[in-house]
Amino acid sequence: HTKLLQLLTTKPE
Amino acid sequence: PQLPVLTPEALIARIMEAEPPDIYLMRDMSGPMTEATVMMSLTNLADKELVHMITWAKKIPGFVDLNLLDQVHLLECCWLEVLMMGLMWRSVDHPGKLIFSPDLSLSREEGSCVQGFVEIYDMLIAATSRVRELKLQREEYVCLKAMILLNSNMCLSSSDGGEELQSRSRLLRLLDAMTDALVWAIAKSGLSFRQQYTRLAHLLMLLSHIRHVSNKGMDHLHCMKMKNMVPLYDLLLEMLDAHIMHSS
Repeated sequence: HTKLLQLLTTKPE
Repeated sequence: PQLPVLTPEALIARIMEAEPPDIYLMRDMSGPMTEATVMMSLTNLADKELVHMITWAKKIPGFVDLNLLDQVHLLECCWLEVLMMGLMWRSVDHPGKLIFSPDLSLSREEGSCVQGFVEIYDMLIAATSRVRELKLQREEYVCLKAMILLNSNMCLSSSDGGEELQSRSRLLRLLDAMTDALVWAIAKSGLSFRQQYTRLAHLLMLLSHIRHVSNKGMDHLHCMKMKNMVPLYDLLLEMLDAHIMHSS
């Protein structure tokens, strides 16, 4: 689940 | 760390702010509708919505305090239910139609060009009619959608180390807070106590229908993928594969 993890862990701008 | 304690009113205000914007398909739908074009449109839209869904989940107070693996599992389990709940909400004022996005609505006839889709279409129409009968309020809707996310998987992190247990108890507290918020929203309607708990039961019973339609939809999408009817990519493919893996 790379994309999901990536979206979950990026800080909101 | 303790979760910040929010009043039901404040919690609802926060999840109202978390609501995703209207998402448009932005494709020319003037050509003939075929199985392939309808499936392409639906999956394209779902892929866009999924990105917004993750942003939405992160804005639900307490969600990002769960451990990361639990966050992943919850989203993998609930994503189609959340999409369907949103679809029902958008379609509530359009009897007999499903409003997938402001620029994509499908009649039953248009849906019927996709093999196996009519059964799911009819279930979605029936569930939407129930939402209409119940005159679901926006505050109740946002609570139910958050509950779908938080209640999507009871068997989270398999090992029972300290961190996992803590995350699980946090999740249960979040669900309690969401229940309080839903009860508060129902109480605003000025119903009698008896009518209030009947309504609470009716609203929660909707969720089991949504779970059922979502499972049907997941099987259908999996089937479409296997037949190479529609090319799946990115997030949608990942979420579908994860769901199939969990359920097998």
